[in-house]
Amino acid sequence: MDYDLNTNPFDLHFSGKLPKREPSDSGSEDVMRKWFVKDETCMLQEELTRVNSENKKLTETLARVSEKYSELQNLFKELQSRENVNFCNERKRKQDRDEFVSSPIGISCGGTVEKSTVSTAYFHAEKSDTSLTVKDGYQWRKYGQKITRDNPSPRAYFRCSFSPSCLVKKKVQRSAEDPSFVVATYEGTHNHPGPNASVSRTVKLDLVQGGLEPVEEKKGRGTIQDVLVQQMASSLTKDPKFTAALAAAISGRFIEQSRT
Amino acid sequence: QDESASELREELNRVNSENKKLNEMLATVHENYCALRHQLE
Repeated sequence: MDYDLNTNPFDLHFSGKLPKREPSDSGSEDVMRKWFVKDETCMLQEELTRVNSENKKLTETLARVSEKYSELQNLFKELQSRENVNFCNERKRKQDRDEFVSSPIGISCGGTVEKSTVSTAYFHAEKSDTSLTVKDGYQWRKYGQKITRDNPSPRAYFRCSFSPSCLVKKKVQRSAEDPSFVVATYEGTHNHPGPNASVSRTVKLDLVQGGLEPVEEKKGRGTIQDVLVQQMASSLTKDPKFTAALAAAISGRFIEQSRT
Repeated sequence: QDESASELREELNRVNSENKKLNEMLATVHENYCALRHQLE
């Protein structure tokens, strides 16, 4: 920005520059007066020209400064909105991280990135049981718990006991639709066999037999078959209609068993 | 002649008053500009 603010709109000494009215005792007083007025008019004209030119300069400078100010203001707004977007993204990322995973799943120590797998499983649990521990064949270490708005039951967070070599995590929460079940959501795939697999009791869909009954997890089951079943169960459990139908079928089976 | 001088004085006053306003505006815009630039730095 280079402009000169040392302009002087008011020449305070201007009146002193005007010719002084001196008393005249000669007969040519009239001529003198005319001369004086003419001279004053000339000086006034000159001063007006100077002030007008200054006015023009000021107007131009003001326009230039206003333009620069406007540009700077736009830049400032742009930077501010960019900063806001960055802040929101960062907050969302942090929220997502805190939501489920405390350290990113799928990023191994070697730095390679794999797509994480997410699966869901339902476990029957007594309403009085508030421990949120489910027997799924693996050992877990609890690392957090919180309550969310959508479901008043607490949500517990676990990581595999083999962590950090195994990065699988799970969250467990009582089902909002049917409180007689707890829902476990797993992220990642174990890179080791489950030590308690023989005693696990997981509700899984046996598609081969076409039934909707709880089946015992068997030690030594083929890995591919396990993965396939997990994937099918995962995709099916995403369908709310299916979940409702499954819960109803299981409840019906329990009622039948209690009658017989 | 007297009339002409009087008109000139009037015009001079008007332009001077306008210049004063322009100077004030320029000072304000310049001040705001400096504040904003300082904030950006």
